[in-house]
This record gives sequence, structure tokens and C-alpha cells, in this order.
Amino acid sequence: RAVSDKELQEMSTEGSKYINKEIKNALKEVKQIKTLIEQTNEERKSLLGSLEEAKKKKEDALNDTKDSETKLKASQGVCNETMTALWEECKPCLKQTCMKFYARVCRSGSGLVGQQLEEFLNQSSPFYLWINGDRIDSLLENDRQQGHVMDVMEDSFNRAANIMDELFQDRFFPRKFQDTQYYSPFSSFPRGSLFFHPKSRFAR
Amino acid sequence: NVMPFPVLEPLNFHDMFQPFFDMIQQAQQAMDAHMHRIPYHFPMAEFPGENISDRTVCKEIRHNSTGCLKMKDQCEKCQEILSMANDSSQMQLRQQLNTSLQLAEKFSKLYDQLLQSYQQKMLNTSSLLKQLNEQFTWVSQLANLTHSDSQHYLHVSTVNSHSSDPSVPSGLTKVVVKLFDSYPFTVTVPQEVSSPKFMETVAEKALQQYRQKSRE
Repeated sequence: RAVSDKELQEMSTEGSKYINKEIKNALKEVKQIKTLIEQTNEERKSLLGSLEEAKKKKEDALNDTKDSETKLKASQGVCNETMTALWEECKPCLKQTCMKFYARVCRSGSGLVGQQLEEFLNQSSPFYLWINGDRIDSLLENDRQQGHVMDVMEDSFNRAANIMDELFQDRFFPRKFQDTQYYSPFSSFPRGSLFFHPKSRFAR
Repeated sequence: NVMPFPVLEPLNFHDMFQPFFDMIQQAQQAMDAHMHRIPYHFPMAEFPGENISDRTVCKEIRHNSTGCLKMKDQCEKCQEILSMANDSSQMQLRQQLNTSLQLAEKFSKLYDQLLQSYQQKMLNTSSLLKQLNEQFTWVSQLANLTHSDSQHYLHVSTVNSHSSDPSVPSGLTKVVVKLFDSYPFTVTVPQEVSSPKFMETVAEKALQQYRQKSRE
């Protein structure tokens, strides 16, 4: 027999209760995921503190390096005839060793690299070698890259954090965030300037 | 009372959940944006004195040749330069420089490791947003479909069995329902399933079909 309208109405009410329960379950899931996002965010903030600290110590050590280099540059007689003579014998060995390594390991054309290396060695002074200038320049390059990586990640996170802020606003979750700074975008780290400009060092 | 959220006025379900889907997507895209913009090889992976990665040296040789100076240890005359010092004050200064240089390298490596952990937190947040998306998008999309003020989230329009509709295989009951203002779903339930399990089975199947479709 056909089902009456009244019965259809009752069945709709029954079915809606189930849907209602499922929506509530979904909202409970959202709350659990939100808690996990909050935890991850707390861990992120604490990492931020450690990054700041490591950056400060790195920059202090780089400052000390700069001071020592400046004093060494000022001290007399560093680049004397002996060092210059040694440098003239050191360069060909460096070039030969480097080109052998490059051909064996780097697996790409070494023509241009050889010419660039020749120019680099002729432009450089033994002083640069003597103070480990290559290691300082590697550090500065990495400092630059690290700053860039951090900026990009912060920018990304801040944009997502603003949206999550709105997403998790109180209308879904009665609990007010105690920490109104929740997801607060942290300031970007002031990127340390490059203390030594690499080019000026080669001239020496 | 089918009102899901006592805090809500009658059925502002649409306003409540409709924006959710877009916002999760936007948050996920914002979070993933950095993945395509930064070199994943964190620069300070290795250091001189450890097995610096050949890739790093090759890169430095190509970039500005400084990578070649890392081979000074293999050249005797270069070693002699490194051991030169005119007087004790120079020796001391150079020692200081090397000490601060090692310290800077140590903290740069630490910073690199922390950066990688930080990036992992970003990835974790991104995957949680993805989970959020999977768990909740169907509600948001349902809200998208809700226009009328019907009191029902699930609306049964017809119920047929083989006796009232010969096209229905015998032993089955065919129910046509809509979720909010969605397109109609046809759900079949074995006849032995009786109330109140019956409507729960119908609703469960309808929701499964809907969520499956919304994932697609």
C-alpha cells in the first residue's frame, strides 16, 4: 500500500536525527583536529624561540669573526714576500686538484669553471686563504639562504594562520581562546645583514 | 528536536558551515605555498671538517670557485701559508678567528636543523588541515545546498516495495530521499530491516552516497 504523508513525515524526522548525529560527530572530529593543530602551533612557537636564540649566537660569532679579521687585516706584514711566493706555488696545485675533483665528481663541463677558477685565484690574495675566507663566505651564503627560507615559511604560515583564526572562531567553539595571540603572526626575524661583502674579500 | 546546535537560531546551518570548505582549502593552499618556493636542501647540511657533501662543493665551485679553497689541505704550499704567522699576536688573532668561525658554523648548522624541524611542523599542520578537509567538507557542501527553511535535514519523498512498484526487486524496499536541498538519492534496504533501524539504515546509506559523491 502507498505510504501516507504522515508516515513520510515521521520517517523524515527519524532520518534527520541520524544526519544530525553525524554532523555532531563530524564537529567533534573537527575539535580533535583543532586541538592537534593547536599543539603543533605551540611546538612551532617554541621552535621559533630556539631559532631566534641560535640566530643570535650565530650572529655574535660572526661578529667576533669580523673583529678578528679586521685586526688581522690591520696587523703589519701579513702578506709578506714569503707568503706571496708560497701563494704562487699554492695556486697551480689548488687549480689542478680542484679541476681533477670537478671532472671526477661534478659530472658537468669544466671548461668555463677552469677559466673562472683561474680568474678567481688571480683576483684572490693569500690573506683570504690564510683567514679561511672560503669558510666565512660559505657561512654568509648559508646565512642568506636560511633567512630566505625562514621568511618564506613565516609568510606561508601567517597567511594560513589568519584563515585558521577565522575558521576556528568562537561560533564553532564556545571556548574563547585564552591566548588572543593564538596563531598570532610572529614578527619576521630581522634578517642579519651580510657582514662581509664577499666581493670585497676577493680583491684582497 | 532535530536542531543540531542549540546555540543556533533555527537552521542558519547554511551560514554556519557553508564557508568552511573554502576556508580550509585556502588555509591548506597558504600553508603549502612555501613548499614550491624554497630549496629543500637546507644549506648547512655538512661542514668543512666533516664529509661535506660533494654536491655542495660542486655548487660552490660553479657559483664562485670558493669551493676550490676547501682543497687547500691537499696542497703542501697552501698548507705552509696556513701555518704562517709573523708573531704571537697574529697567531693569537688567527686562533680567535678560527674559534669564532667554528662557533658560527656550529650555530649555523643548529639553525639549519631547527629550520628543518620548523618545516616539519608546517607539514604537520598542512596534513591536519587535509584531515579537516576530509572529515568536514561534506557538512560544508551540504550547507552549500541548503536554501529552504525545511525543518528536516533528511526528507523522505517516496517509499516503495515490489508490491507497490514492480520495478523494485522483491525483498527490497526502495526509498527516495534528499539531504537538505540536495539532489534525490535512491536507497534500497532489505525488507527484513524494520523500524527504527530502518530509517537509520536509510539515512546512513544516503549519507555514505553523498559523502562518496562529494569526495569525487
